[in-house]
Amino acid sequence: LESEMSNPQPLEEEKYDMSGSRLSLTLCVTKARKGSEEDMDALKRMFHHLKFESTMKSNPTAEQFLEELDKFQQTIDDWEEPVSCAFVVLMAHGEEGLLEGEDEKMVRLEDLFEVLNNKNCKALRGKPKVYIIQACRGEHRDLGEEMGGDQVAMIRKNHPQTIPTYTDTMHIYSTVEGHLSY
Amino acid sequence: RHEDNGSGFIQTLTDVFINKRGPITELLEEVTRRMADTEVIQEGKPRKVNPEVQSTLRKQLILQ
Repeated sequence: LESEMSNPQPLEEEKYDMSGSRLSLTLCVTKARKGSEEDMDALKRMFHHLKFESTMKSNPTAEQFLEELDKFQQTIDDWEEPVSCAFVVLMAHGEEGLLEGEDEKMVRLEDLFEVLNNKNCKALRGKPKVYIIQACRGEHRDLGEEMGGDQVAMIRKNHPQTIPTYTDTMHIYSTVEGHLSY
Repeated sequence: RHEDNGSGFIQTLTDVFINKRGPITELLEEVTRRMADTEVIQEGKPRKVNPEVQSTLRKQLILQ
């Protein structure tokens, strides 16, 4: 231990196996969201370039957000070949933890994230799941601050034998908690 | 969102994911860096906006 402390070892760089299928689902409310069609076009190009089987749906209601996620989960679990990775892109007006459907009703992001976790989607168990959320998360406006020092925190984890329900997921929000997204 | 060009976040993310190669965490650092360097004008006033990433990935995710 003493020698490790004085001689830090490089981290092991283990990678996810990406040789199987890649699937993506994009749900976008375009109503009263000018410019969102351009975002869908950009995502279509990206998923094509990255060799994803891409599904896109415009203007889902709050309930349809959940229905489409459920359908996507079923598609992944029924996929004939091994699935390596799934992306879900959600674009709508929003508040912290909520997305607004085309019908102006709200859906909880947590309920959407549940659908593909390690408990509910067997084919994606231990496989990377990436959520990209383009939506407001509150009303705050960031005016910016002068540049300051950086703080770095490192946490080292053990490697458990069983898989937790909520691993292998990445949430990428367009803005930080409580803030507007332009 | 820009009415003709879409949102800064999605447009930056797709540009980085198509044109850069590396672990997704590093690609997202590039997205955050580019957005942090950008000023958005809203109601005539400059604003800042940057993405937030929450991850429970256990390995490197490399898309290309």
